[in-house]
Amino acid sequence: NVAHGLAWSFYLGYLRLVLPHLEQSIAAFCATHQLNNTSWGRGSRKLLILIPLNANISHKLEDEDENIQFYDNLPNNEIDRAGVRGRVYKHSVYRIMDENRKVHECVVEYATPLLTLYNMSQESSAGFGEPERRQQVLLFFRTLQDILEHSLECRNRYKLILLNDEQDDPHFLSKAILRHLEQQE
Amino acid sequence: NVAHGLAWSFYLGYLRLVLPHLEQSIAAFCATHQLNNTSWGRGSRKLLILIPLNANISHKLEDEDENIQFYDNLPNNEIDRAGVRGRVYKHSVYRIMDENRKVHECVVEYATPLLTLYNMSQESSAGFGEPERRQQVLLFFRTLQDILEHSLECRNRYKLILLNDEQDDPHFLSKAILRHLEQQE
Ligand SMILES: Nc1nc(=O)c2ncn([C@@H]3O[C@@H]4COP(=O)(O)O[C@H]5[C@@H](O)[C@H](n6cnc7c(N)ncnc76)O[C@@H]5COP(=O)(O)O[C@@H]3[C@@H]4O)c2[nH]1
Repeated sequence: NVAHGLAWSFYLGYLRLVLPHLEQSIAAFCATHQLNNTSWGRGSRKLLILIPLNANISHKLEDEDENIQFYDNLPNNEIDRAGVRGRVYKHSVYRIMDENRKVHECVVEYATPLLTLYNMSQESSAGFGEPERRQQVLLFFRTLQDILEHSLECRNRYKLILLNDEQDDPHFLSKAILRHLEQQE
Repeated sequence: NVAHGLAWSFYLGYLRLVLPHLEQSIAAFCATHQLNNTSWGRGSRKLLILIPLNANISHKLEDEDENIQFYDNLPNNEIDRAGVRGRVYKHSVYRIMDENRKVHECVVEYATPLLTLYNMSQESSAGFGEPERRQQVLLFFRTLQDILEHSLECRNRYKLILLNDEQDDPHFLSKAILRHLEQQE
């Protein structure tokens, strides 16, 4: 079950390493970007992880929705890993505009392992196709949710956002993100 | 089968992206480090990927063998991936000393997904333990070998080095790497 291993890999090789540093990185970012602490709500100082059911991943969020703009990257986090010295881990900060034209900052990205699921479903030699892919995305989501709920290093530092298939709404993504941001504040 | 998915992930999310740029990165590195092109043999301008059967991975190769020294990193390669802008991909260059005290440069690292296999075997809730781990490492190696042999983007740009369990030889790792480097030259 590919999704099971990818969820564990995402936790053990990424989330467990980066989430403990997230709060500090955001504080450093606010200082260098002259953002008084109140303009970035406490509830949104989490890593928002987008999980689209169709595994259709975009490399730039603004390509998906005009109400989303790339702002800047958080400071780099360098870790020696498996022989690579100072491997760089970073996150991108986006600005999301709501329907009242108010702007909200947040750290958001797609769950990278879904790219592997998508690409594997396109490679005939990888052993699974498009019909199984949706099942694998759901298994990835549930396994990851379960792992993260039991993780002390990660608790309260992330939000998993399961995205249903894109509808015709051009602001589908910004609305989904805002709904989760407002839930916290 | 966790190893199957991790091998595909390693290829689709990493090797397929970085190997086509390797030759250029090494050339740029030689220019900035005043290494005339002949001091770095043609056969060793590949990414050497270490795959220890016991999945015991070190974060700094010089910790494993005194005849290995970290030299410097290749130039960064920045790619927009799944919402992370300018995600950094880099490799480390090491200097390996042979028994005649001659130094050889090479780009070498451990296969990072083995860290996931190792960590999963330690977490009781992940579903597999130490006895299955060796089998999974072998499956990872064979799956990866198979994928890479059929890959146009990667051919001749890598070398997989399967490492048997560490023996008492303190220069086990440098000798294993040198054996593969000399095979090419
Ligand atoms: N968003 C995001 N940013 C990151 O910096 C990052 N680093 C890892 N991951 C994801 O976490 C999981 C565990 O990573 P691991 O390093 O064990 O495997 C990685 C690793 O073996 C290799 N790889 C990827 N990027 C690098 C890199 N920069 N240097 C060395 N190896 C790399 O290829 C595998 C798959 O990578 P991704 O398919 O990008 O997703 C990974 C993976 O799902 C990341 N996800």
